[in-house]
Amino acid sequence: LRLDRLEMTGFKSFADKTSVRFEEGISGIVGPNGCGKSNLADAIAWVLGSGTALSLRGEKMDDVIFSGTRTRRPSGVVEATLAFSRTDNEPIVLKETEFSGEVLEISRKLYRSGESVYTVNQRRCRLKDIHSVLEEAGLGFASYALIAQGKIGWFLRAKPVERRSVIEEAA
Amino acid sequence: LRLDRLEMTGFKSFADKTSVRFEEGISGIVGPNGCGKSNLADAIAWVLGSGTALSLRGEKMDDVIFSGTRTRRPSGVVEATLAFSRTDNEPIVLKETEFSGEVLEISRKLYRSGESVYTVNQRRCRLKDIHSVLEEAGLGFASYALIAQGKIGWFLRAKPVERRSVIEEAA
Amino acid sequence: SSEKFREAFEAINLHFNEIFQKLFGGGECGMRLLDEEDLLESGVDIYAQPPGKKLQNVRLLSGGEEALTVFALLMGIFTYRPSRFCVLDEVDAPLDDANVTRFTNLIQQMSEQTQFIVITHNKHTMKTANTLYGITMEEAGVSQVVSVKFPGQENGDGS
Amino acid sequence: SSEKFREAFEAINLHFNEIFQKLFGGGECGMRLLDEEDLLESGVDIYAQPPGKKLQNVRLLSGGEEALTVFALLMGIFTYRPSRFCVLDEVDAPLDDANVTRFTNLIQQMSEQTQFIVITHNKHTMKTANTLYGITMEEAGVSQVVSVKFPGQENGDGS
Ligand SMILES: Nc1ncnc2c1ncn2[C@@H]1O[C@H](COP(=O)(O)OP(=O)(O)OP(=O)(O)O)[C@@H](O)[C@H]1O
Ligand SMILES: Nc1ncnc2c1ncn2[C@@H]1O[C@H](COP(=O)(O)OP(=O)(O)OP(=O)(O)O)[C@@H](O)[C@H]1O
Ligand SMILES: [Mg+2]
Ligand SMILES: [Mg+2]
Repeated sequence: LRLDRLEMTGFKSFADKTSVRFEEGISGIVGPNGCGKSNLADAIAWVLGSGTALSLRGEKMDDVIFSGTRTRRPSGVVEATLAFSRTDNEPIVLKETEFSGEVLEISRKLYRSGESVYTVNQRRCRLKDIHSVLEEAGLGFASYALIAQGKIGWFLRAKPVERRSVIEEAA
Repeated sequence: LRLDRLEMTGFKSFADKTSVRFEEGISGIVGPNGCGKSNLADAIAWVLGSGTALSLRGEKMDDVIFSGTRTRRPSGVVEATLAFSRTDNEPIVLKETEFSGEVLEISRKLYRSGESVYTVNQRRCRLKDIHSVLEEAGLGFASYALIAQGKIGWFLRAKPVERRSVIEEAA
Repeated sequence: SSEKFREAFEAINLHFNEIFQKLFGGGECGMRLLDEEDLLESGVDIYAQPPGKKLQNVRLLSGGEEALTVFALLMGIFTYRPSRFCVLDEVDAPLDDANVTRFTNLIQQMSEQTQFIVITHNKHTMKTANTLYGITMEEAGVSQVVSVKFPGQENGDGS
Repeated sequence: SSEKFREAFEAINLHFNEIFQKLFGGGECGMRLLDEEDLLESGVDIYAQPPGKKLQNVRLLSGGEEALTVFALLMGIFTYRPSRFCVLDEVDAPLDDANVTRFTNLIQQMSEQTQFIVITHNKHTMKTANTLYGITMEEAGVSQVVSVKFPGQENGDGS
């Protein structure tokens, strides 16, 4: 399983549909202060459900929806998708639904009304399902693999019990 | 009043007597990770009494005393002095003691036993006295003028009442 | 006294906004009293709006925008009430090259009334220092200060 | 299960210490279970001792030492249980030039099994990226992604 691309529309400062292809190896993200680099990282955390309002630097969940500028109106909905390409083609079965084929697309949508929708390959499901599909497909993803800006020292300052949860996730 | 120099012995990683003269303008402090730059900044905060154990990155007050290395024994005492030269020579009177002359030296000493001694020009006094002497001498020092590493965002994240204390100090 | 607080609050707010606009090339910022009636106890709220962006919660500012905003406030306070000296420990770490230049320009201007002690790994910031001190640990675990550049000395063998 | 936890804990500890010693050129570090008897609930303590220094409370580590220590732990976890991808947002900001090089060498090695997405302002880190994406805000407040360098393309007009 490899991460192929991120697509997002209306996610924080990414008002227009934006698509970023990820290659093997190291992808660098650069740009001036305030241009949207950490927002892109937040989008990845948000789709995988590992970002709470607080860790996404907002106060409420809809702070991730594009809030407009002097010349643009705010968006009413935000959508972000992570697309993975699969190397082994074993179909993944989840609650009688079978996901097969080359690509696995995880999407999350949020309306200003508060309604939030997760889908895997266009089929609606819950966040828990997303985690099991990714686990089945061998993604082995854990939230400790996303280091937010200024938070690298988190593990040293955390309480001993909080540190334990990282080892549990890896076990 | 200008800051002339910092002298310290046994302060954190500065085991030996160290003296740094400060010129007018901008003094840059550089060096590899872990060499002692932030320790030097901590020494300034410690002498002025504006560093608690927590903000000096220790757990207890004697964490500021040189704790030894593989080849050196720990120190039993720490001393740091800030020397200011005065531009106007008006004598400063504090509790019937007169401080006159060109230089004002503020010192702080701490023994492993926990005994802590403040002096102004070698005369013992309390921390409160230090603040009043500096105020009288026109230092106009406030703790918001010391920005510790990684803490620049403090004011934005502080509670509204905590922010108020900064304006009060400046008023 | 509440009179003194209000005077300081208003003057600092003015300087804060002026310096913010200089650093960001526009936009607007300020502090607001949560309770206008109660000058002696009221908390202080803060807002910052970089140029062209909508006014949002200060928590949504980027790392660099946050550092620059608080720095503008600090220099705003110094403009109202000069401080003899100021210690800045790697305040330039989150800044991009353009903002490092704005930061160093500002401390150079303010250094007429304030002695700055600036800890940094940034080559550009080092160049703007009048005196540069290197700290080494030739003996493991023991810090030593060496001075490398004095005012008036060109970049000769000093650096 | 507690068996699985202990196995993970011990293996990660080993890798953590190996990588720490590589990054710091010596010294020692590790995690300790606060309550050996109770594998299912016990908290985890952490210690780190850069070469030549005494063992001290991890809070006394410098900014750069702290970042490098936690990074060694993260790569220790990845060695035990590889992660398909990893996002690092300005993790190199507190590091001096020598440590930036150690950091980039390590992610280059680990990038055989993990895709790294590295946000940085550091020129040296940028050079080690296989693909480089620039983000701009030509229209104020609206982010746009432009890709600047592809694998195999030299630093031609792309940078
Ligand atoms: N919902 C939103 N709608 C529009 N803009 C937003 C939204 N949330 C955040 N922003 C804007 O995004 C900007 C911050 O972007 P981000 O934190 O990604 O910057 P960055 O590139 O990481 O910068 P730095 O290098 O300083 O860390 C802020 O100016 C903020 O106003
Ligand atoms: N009481 C003490 N005795 C001896 N060494 C100490 C003491 N307190 C702290 N140290 C050591 O000082 C070192 C940290 O120094 P400091 O934080 O000043 O580094 P720095 O130069 O600021 O580095 P960076 O560039 O990474 O921020 C640590 O390695 C720590 O072990
Ligand atoms: Mg950022
Ligand atoms: Mg430091």
